[in-house]
Amino acid sequence: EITKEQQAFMKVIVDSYNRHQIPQDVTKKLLQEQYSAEENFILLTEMATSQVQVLVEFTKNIPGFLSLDHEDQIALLKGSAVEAMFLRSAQVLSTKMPNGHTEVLEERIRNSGISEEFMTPMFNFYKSIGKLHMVQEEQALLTAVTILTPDRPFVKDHPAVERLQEPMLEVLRKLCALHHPREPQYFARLLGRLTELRTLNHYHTEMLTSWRMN
Amino acid sequence: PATNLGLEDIIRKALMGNLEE
Repeated sequence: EITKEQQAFMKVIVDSYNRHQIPQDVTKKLLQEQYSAEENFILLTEMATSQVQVLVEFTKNIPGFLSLDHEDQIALLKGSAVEAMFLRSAQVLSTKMPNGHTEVLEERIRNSGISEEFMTPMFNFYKSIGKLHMVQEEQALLTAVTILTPDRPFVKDHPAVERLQEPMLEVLRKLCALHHPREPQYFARLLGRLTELRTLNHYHTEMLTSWRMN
Repeated sequence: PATNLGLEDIIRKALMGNLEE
């Protein structure tokens, strides 16, 4: 079972995950702004910027993160931002938002000039996350694990990052056993999503180039 | 690509945030 220390450690991460959300004034624009590819492009770009700021605020609260070398902090955030944001968007889209926000957001994404070949893997990822029915602690910890992935470009001190990621993986493994007793493969399935995220990350760079051209 | 530079700027500014607090 989960030790007292792990419990406290997890609480810090989950509290931070809940505290740092995209501000209301940004999300409510989803419903207000009128509807065109340009409008959707601007709105999605604004939401992405806000999501990066939220991600950094969340990451600052990950135990030990601020004790890492400053440039390594930047390299970790830069290397994982897109993946962490896709993970967060998937979680938001898979928990039914009130009065149709999910449908509106999905429609905007589908009508913002993003190429179809990128749309499919992105929405497939959202579906696969939705099917996992992750509890909040799992979502928060998986996001933290994604950010603390040592092998990102320009990260110098890999062992220091591994020392932070290791306890998180350990707690996540225990959580999965606790919340999904009849699914021994659940933890492995979660980590499988991280691989899928890396592919999405690769697509994302290509998608941005074509999106800008559109 | 320009966006990555933009991304790094947003990250640096947000990280600096704790120095102002």
